[in-house]
Amino acid sequence: SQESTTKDEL
Amino acid sequence: MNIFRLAGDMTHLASVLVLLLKIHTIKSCAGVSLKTQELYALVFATRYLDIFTHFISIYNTLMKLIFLGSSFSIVWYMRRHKIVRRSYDKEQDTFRHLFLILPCFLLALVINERFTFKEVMWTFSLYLEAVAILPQLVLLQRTRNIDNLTGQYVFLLGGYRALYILNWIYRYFTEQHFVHWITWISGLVQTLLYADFFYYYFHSWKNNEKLQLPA
Repeated sequence: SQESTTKDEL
Repeated sequence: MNIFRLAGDMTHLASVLVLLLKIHTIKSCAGVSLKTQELYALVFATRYLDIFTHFISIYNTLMKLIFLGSSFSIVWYMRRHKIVRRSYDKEQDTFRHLFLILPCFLLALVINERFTFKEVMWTFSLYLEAVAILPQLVLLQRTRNIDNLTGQYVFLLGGYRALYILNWIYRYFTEQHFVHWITWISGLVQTLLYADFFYYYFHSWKNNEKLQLPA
C-alpha cells in the first residue's frame, strides 16, 4: 500500500 | 524539506518554548488553557504511535519527542506543580473536551484513507489538532488582560499553521504526490480559526496597544 507523503510531517 | 516546512516547525518549536518559559521561569500559567494543552497531548500521543517503528529521520524523531515531552510536561505543570497550578484560571477555562474529542473521533471513523487502527488514530489527531486551540481562544476572549507571552504563544502557533499551508502548496508543485484532502482541509480549518486573533494581534501591535479581544 502506498503511504501518504504527509506522514513525514509533524 | 523545504524552507516553509522548516520555518513552520521552528515556529511551532518557538511557541512551545515561549509557553514553557512562561510556566517554568515565571511559575505562572495565567491565561493558558489546560483544556487546549490536554488536547494537544492527546493529538501528539495519537499521531506519533509509530514513532519507534517507522523511522523517517533523526530530525523527525527528535521533533516528535520534543512535542510529546513538552505537551505532557505542560499538562503536568498545570495540574501538579505546587506553585504553577495556583495561577490556573479554572473558572474561566470551562470548554468541554468531549465536545471536541467525540465528533473528531466519529469523523475519523467515517472519513479516513484506510480503515486501520493506526490510520484512524492518525486521522483523528489531524481533526483534533484543527480544533484544539478553541478552548484557548475562548479563554483569551474572557481574559481582560492578555500578557505578552500568552499572546506570543498563540501568535506563533497560528504562524506555524500558516507556514504549513505554504509548505503544502510548495510540495504540491514540486513533488509527485497525490492530493491529501484530509490533511489540507483540516489544516485550512485550523488556520482559519486564528484569523480573528491575528486581526486583533496586528491591530494592537500597529497601534502599540495591549492586546485585547472584544467580548
